[in-house]
Amino acid sequence: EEALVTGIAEDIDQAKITILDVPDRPGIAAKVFGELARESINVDMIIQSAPIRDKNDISFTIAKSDLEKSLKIMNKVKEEVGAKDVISDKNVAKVSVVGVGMRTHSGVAAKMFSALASKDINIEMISTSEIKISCIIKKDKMEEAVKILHDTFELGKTSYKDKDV
Amino acid sequence: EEALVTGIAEDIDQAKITILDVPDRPGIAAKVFGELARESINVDMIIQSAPIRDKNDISFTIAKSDLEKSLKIMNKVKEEVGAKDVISDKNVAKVSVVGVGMRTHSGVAAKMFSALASKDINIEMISTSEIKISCIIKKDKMEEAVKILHDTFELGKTSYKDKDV
Ligand SMILES: C[C@@H](O)[C@H](N)C(=O)O
Ligand SMILES: C[C@@H](O)[C@H](N)C(=O)O
Repeated sequence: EEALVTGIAEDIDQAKITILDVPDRPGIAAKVFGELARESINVDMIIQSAPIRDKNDISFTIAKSDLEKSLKIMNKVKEEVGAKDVISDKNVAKVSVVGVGMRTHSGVAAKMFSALASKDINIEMISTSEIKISCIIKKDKMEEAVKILHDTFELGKTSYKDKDV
Repeated sequence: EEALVTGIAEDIDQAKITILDVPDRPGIAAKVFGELARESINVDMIIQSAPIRDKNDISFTIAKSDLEKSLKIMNKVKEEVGAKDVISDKNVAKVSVVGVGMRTHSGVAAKMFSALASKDINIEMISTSEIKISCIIKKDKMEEAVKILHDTFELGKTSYKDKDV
């Protein structure tokens, strides 16, 4: 299936949290998100890359207004599971390339990442699906990111507010 | 929007690769996926969690038949960007909970992760979207994973082959 990019989405109401060096054993991810769900925290992206030496990091994003509450929860979880640290950043935003057939998307992904790199925009987190490639970048780079992505993918000037996608 | 789970998808044609400790600066992700795209490697999941001390790891999954070729490419990239290592595993598979409204999905995610933990299934990688929560697990745990997820989400016995979703 050909990949077809149909739009750029932006979400500036994002804060990221990472819990570092959790034990890589069953039940840890369940605990982290169970505690967040219990407090009705809506989680947007959940990103966990491959474990290394029996440890892993788990990152997720939430609305900025949920950062303080989420950090309280995560610091309690950190104690309970014996993680190394909890770090966060509210000066981030999510920019996404939206389309179809993005599954076989190394070409579209490479194009998106190159476009951001061409403007010296650092990519902090990456998550993909069949219909979306999302990058967490610094919030103050969002305007430039949306512009270069529109130009790169030859799209019109409007971008979706991510909530509408 | 209420989260509604409509099915379980499985993809056993998965191999994972992680390039460890790449410099956290613009252009690195572009290089990794540019090289893979140049060789027409179809990438499924791309997962990059938060950077730590100016380094990051980038993980991705591909079809098992592309593992050898991808490893050659990645080892060359590793030299070129000064990464620490490239690791891989072909004994993995991807299990996903599919639905709608998964965006505000800490509850659905917690439920999925708890279900897997209840069968002692370790979650190696996690990636989410509005319509899908995907976990990379050991391939030999897939059958058990699909069963417990069907029971947990009270779905019928059939699971989607992920290519059809
Ligand atoms: C790190 C965390 O995901 C753990 N592997 C688990 O299964 O819960
Ligand atoms: C690590 C890698 O994603 C890097 N930050 C980049 O922007 O390319």
